[in-house]
Formats: sequence, structure tokens, C-alpha cells
Amino acid sequence: TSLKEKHKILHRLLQNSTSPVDLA
Amino acid sequence: VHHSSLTPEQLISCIMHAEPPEIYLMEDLKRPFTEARMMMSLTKLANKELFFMISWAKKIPGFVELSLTYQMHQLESCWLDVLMLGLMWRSIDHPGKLIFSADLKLNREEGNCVKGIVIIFDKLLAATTRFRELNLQREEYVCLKAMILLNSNICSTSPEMAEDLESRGKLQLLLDSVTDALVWAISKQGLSFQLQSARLAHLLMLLSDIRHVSGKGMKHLSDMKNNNIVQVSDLLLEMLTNGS
Repeated sequence: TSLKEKHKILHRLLQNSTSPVDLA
Repeated sequence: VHHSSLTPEQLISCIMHAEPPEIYLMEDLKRPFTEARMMMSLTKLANKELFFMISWAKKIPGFVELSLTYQMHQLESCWLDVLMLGLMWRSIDHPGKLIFSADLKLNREEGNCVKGIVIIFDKLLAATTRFRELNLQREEYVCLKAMILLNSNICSTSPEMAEDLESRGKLQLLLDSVTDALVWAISKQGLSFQLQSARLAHLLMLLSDIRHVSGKGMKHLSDMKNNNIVQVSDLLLEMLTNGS
């Protein structure tokens, strides 16, 4: 959990099937 | 098609398709340059590129099959190396210039306005010159960039990652596949076997120079942020904090 907390944005961008660029 | 069944040629084709598009700062960096303005432009570009980089990584065959922990660790360990190699590739045909984006092209003297950045510019220019001397090919470039991503954290001591033997094994296989692809790209160039080996060594040795400059860059950006010279956006801040 701490790792995910530390990497909130990166975690979300990797996990989401939407392109990170579209989420930006 | 699973990545393990791809030929080196097919793998390179996939990695080529993953390449991010050309990026633009989309605003004029007003002259005369000031430390704050230049740092703001450079960090703004870096933040834009990070989103494209995460998108790129997800398209590297096999990357999303690694555990999320591995994916995060790989990216946070290598992001500035990847940005710097991209910068060198864009600058390869422009001796003496660093092409940060199509609309932000700087020479070393223009770095004088930012304390401590000229030494980093010089190292970036020197590595770019070396790639120019080697006549780096696009296929080799995309392989080297993927290798940076896959190799960046291979010696991690994190217990959480050491226990994830499945991802560790997958990562090693992926790295082997990309290495094979690089060897294949070099072998197409009609060089003697001896010269092929020498070229492979020269290209790979440059990765350690890039690692060295990216370490300097991380330190520089951290100092700039800590001294409130530049504000760092959320994603960049997260990568800077966790990657250093």
C-alpha cells in the first residue's frame, strides 16, 4: 500500500486502460 | 502474438510503433533567458514527456505482463535516462545544439543562465557527439531505449521485488529479447563479426554515460526545486522524489 501511496499518479496511469496521454 | 514468439525484426517493429510523437513546448521561451524561465520550460517539457513515456512503456511487448510493482520501479528508476537518450536522438543531426523539443533548441552558452546546468549540457552534447560519430541508427536507438527501461532496476535490493520471481524472470527474458534485437539490427549493417561486437560494446558503454548524466540531472533538479527556483508539477515531482 505504501508503494501505491507513494506513486499515486504513476500507479493510476499504469493501471488505467486509457492512454496516459489522454488522462494528462 | 506473444512477445516471446516475435522475431527480432518483429520486436523492433513493435518497439518502433511504440515511439512517442514529436512534442512541443507550445510557448515562446522569452529572451533574455532567466534561470526561472528556463527551468520552468524544461520541467514543463519533461512533465509532458513523462505521460508519453508511460504510454510508450505500456506498448513495449511484455512490459504490462510484469507486476505493477515492477512496472513502477522500472519507470521510476530510468525516466531521466530515457528522456536524455531521446534528447540525444533528436539532437544527433544538430552539432552543438540540444533539441529539447521542436520549439526549444538550446546551445551550451544558453545554459549559462541556470546555475550548474552547463556541465550537464556539456555531458549531453558529448554523448550526442559520440552517437553521431557512431552513426546511430533508428533501430539501434529504439532498442537502447527499451534496454534502459528493462535494465534500470535489475539489481534492485527491494525484498518485495526479489520475492516476485515471476516478474523477475519475465523481465530477464524481455531484456534478452531486446538484446537479441539490437544484435540483429547491428548485424544488418554489413560489418565484420569483430566490428559488430565492437559496435555493440560501444553502444552499450554509452548507457553508463547516460546513467551518470541522469544522476547529475536528478541532483540538479532536486536542488532547483528545494531552492524554490522552479515549481515541479505533480507527476514529475513524484518521479523525482521516488526515483532518486
